[in-house]
Amino acid sequence: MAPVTMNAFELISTSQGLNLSSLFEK
Amino acid sequence: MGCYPSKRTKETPGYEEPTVLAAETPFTVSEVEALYELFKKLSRSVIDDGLIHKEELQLALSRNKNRRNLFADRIFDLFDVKRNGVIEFGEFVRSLGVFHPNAPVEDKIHFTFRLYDLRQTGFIEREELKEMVVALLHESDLLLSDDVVETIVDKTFCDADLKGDGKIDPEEWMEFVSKNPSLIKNMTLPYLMDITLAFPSFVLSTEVED
Repeated sequence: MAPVTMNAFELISTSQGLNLSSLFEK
Repeated sequence: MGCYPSKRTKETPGYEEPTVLAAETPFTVSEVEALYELFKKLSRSVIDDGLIHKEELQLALSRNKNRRNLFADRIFDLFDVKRNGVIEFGEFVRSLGVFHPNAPVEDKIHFTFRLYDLRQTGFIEREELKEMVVALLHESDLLLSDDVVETIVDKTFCDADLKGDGKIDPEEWMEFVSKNPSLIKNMTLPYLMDITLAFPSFVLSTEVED
C-alpha cells in the first residue's frame, strides 16, 4: 500500500456506509 | 378495491402510487412495487411504523444500529428530502433512482457532491475532506499517522481544486470525477436492474401493467 499516492475521495468511496448494495442483501 | 383507498395507502404514511413514482424515476411500475417490498423490510427492522428511521438505515448499511457512521448519516440526510427525520417511500424510490444503472451520470456526480459537502455550504472544503478521510479510517480500523493523512488530503485537494481558491465547487467536482470515474462507481447499483427478481412476492399481486 502506498497511501501518499491515494486519492482521498477514492478512499472515502469505499466506506461501508456508502455501499448501498448492502440494502439488498438478505 | 372499489371506492375504498388501498390498504397500503391507509397503512403506510407517505405511501405514493407506483405509477407516479415510475413516471418520475428510471424504474418501471413493477420495479417500484418490488422496491416497496424492500422498503417494508427496512422500515420495520427497528421501529415498525412504515418509515425508515436513521437507526434502520444504519443497521442495513453497517450492520450496527448503535455505531454512528458519518457516511450512512449523510445518505440518510440526502434521502430524507423533507428533513423530517424519517425516509418515506416516495423519498426512498426517488433517491434510489439516482443509483439506477440508467440514471444520468450528471445526477450521480451531483449526488456525490452534496454527499461530501458535509456542511452544505455549496463547496467541498479541505476540512470536510479530512474529516471524511479520518472517519473512513476509523470505520475501517485503519491506522495512518496524521502526517500521512494530511499528505493524502493535500494531494487530492490540490488535484481537484483547479481554481486554487481552497474549496471545490460543483464545476471542479464534475471535472475531477470525469478524470476519475471510479469515484462514482458506488453510485450505480446493478441490483436495481433486476430488483423484481430479488423481491418477487409483489409480482403475484400487482394490478398495474408496465
